[in-house]
This record gives sequence, structure tokens and C-alpha cells, in this order.
Amino acid sequence: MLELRLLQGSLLKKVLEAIKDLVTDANFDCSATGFSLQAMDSSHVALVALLLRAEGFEHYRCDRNLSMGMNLNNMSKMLKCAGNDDIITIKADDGGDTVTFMFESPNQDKISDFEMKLMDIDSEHLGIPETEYEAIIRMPSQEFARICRDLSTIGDTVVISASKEGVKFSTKGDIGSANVVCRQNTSVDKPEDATVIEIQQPVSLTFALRYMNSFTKATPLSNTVTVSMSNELPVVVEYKIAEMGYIRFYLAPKIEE
Amino acid sequence: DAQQGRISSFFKKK
Repeated sequence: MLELRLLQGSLLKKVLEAIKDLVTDANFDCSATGFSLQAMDSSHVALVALLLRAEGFEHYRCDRNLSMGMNLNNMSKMLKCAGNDDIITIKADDGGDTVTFMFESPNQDKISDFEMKLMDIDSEHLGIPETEYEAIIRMPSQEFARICRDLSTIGDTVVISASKEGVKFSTKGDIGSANVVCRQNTSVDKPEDATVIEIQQPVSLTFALRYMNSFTKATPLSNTVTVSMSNELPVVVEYKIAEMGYIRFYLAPKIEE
Repeated sequence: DAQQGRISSFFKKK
């Protein structure tokens, strides 16, 4: 038996919007730790890891570890039927082939339940090693989204170069080229507006902008984004989910032949 | 041209 009650239902709606275009089908894993997901995109270039910790739910009952295969487009359709202020409860029976999403309006005058069919998904679970990254950039998530969107109108790939002087986003295309440099800036009124660059050594990596743009669909989840890089390793683009956990996107770099 | 790496070549199967 599984029963997870989330007071801030809009968080789950935002999570689905953040991942549904990258991943078609995925297993949601439920354990004593929390509600989590790990999935790759169809071409195995990117990986998304989601964690919503048990403590973040108002009520969290998970009698035994459960893996529920869901089509994310269908799940998104159902969650779109929940109001932004609704409380969402996820319910499932052990060994059942459906999951139920229950939506309660804030003043309890409307209660809906939507039952969705589960599916069997054969997915590989990858071990993500703990890594000390050589460059960690924290910046406003909207600024990062803006840069990715702007550069993708010029080129298909972005070179992200981080050094003590700042972080440079560069692209080239048929019509020309573009560079955006962000310098460390901590003299801001609100901490979430700061750009903080921690560098062990300079890093320069090339990525497909199509994926970066897809990751920025998680922008509504957090005011800040953290981009962690090491030479010749996948980048991690992380959006923290307040009080609950995170959504992390891993993207394999483009490598010169 | 640079070649796109795959995530599964960096992270091992559990």
C-alpha cells in the first residue's frame, strides 16, 4: 500500500512539465527515503534524477518498495486536471496495475480522483558516482534559461568555459557567433540573484543546446540553478525543490574526434 | 565535428 499526500500539489505538476519532453516512460520508485525517478532520454545522451524526500510529504506511507512504470505524457495529462493550489495524493496497491491521483481543492469543496494504468518498463538503473566537480556555477535559473534560449537561435551547441574570471557560454552557427560571459556577482539584494563561481581548475565542455533547453523547463521549480562540470565528464544541471529534494539533469559532453 | 557522447558510457549499470 502506498499513499503520499503532497500539500503543494503544484510541485508535482511542475516536475512533470520539467521532464515529460525529455523522457517518455519511466519507473517511479517509492521507498522509505522518498519518491524518486531515474531515467534516460531515448538516445541515452541525457539522464534525469528526481528525488522528493519522504519528509516533504504531509503524509507518507510506503509499506514496501514499489516501482511504478508510468507514461509521463499521460501522467502530465492527469496532473493538469489538478488546480495549482490543490493537494495531491498518490495512491497505489502493492502489485496493482493502476495508480490513483487524488486532488483536493484548498477548502475541500472539490475532490477528484484520476486512475491511471501502469506499464511495465524495462529500464537500466545507472550508478552515478560521487564526483568532486572542478567548476560549480550557481546562478539565477531564469538567467540560465535565457542564455540557453538566446544561444539556440544562433547555433546548435554551446561551449561552456568556466574560469576564475567567469563563465562563458559560446555558440556558432550559419548566421554568426555569440558569447555570453557571466561574472561572479554576490553584491545583490536577494541571495537567489547572485552568480557564484567556484573553480578548482578551468573547465571547457561542449553540449547540445537542444538538451540544455529541455532542462530549463524545470526553471519554475527553483529560483537558482547549479551547473557542475569537470573536464570530460557529463555536466549536472540541478534545480533544488524547496524542502523536498531536487531534479538533476546529466548531459554527456560532445567530444572532439 | 564533435561527436555526441552517451551518458551510459560514463555511468555504469547498477
